[in-house]
Amino acid sequence: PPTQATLGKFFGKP
Amino acid sequence: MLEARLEQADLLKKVVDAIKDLVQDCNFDCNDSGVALQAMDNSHVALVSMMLKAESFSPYRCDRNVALGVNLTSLTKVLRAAQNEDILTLKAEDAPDVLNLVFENTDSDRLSEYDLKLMDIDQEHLGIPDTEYAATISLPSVEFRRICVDLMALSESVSIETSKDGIKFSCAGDIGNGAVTLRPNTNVEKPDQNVEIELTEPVALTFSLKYLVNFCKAAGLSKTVKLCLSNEVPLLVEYALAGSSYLRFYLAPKIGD
Repeated sequence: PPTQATLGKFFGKP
Repeated sequence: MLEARLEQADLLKKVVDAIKDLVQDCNFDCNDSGVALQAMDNSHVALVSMMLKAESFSPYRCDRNVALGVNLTSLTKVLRAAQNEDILTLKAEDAPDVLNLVFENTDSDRLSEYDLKLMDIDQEHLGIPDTEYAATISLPSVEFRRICVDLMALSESVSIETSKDGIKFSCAGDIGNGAVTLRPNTNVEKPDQNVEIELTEPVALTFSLKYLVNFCKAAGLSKTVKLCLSNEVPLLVEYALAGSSYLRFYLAPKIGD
């Protein structure tokens, strides 16, 4: 089954 | 100092109610453009981004940038004391220990004042890139809530597929499968009922329904909700508020098979 990604993978530190 | 007056306490009550199960302690960042909040849930899968623009308040005054560290459970207890139609004023000093909340009912000349203790919150802020989404869907917020709640009865996850013909929500679970397809639809007399789809390329993504159902607690804030999707990026769920204010939720997708 697909696994849950976290937002850190897409959104960087400002 | 900060002084921000809302015509109706209802707005803040609903916003806090919509996010308090997702995030617990968060900073209300106040500056001259308004009151902003950005916070992730504990598992770093979902993010809340709220902006209450200065125009949503009347009057609005914020002399110096101030972060109000608030426990939302505590804020909920205080806001319970406000009637929906009360005028609500938020006040804080420049380096505050407390947030002062005043609820006024002009009809009955009642004035309630509460001080909520603030906390130091070292919050991790993420930079959210400006994204040109491949698909933007606008639909009635109660419709979106119904679909998410219905599908969650069958499965933990929902696949969302968009094409120019429509948006399809589908799930597969132990007891069986389910799918709901919405086609673009314009109702001149009831524009709130419209389903609008803007698409530059088809999108297919999978998300956890638990989070989507949680976001749908904001349905009372706006009759319509906007879903913005691109392949392999987080979903944006936006509830537009009066005065170009907004409540946005981001949800990381489930990836791989």
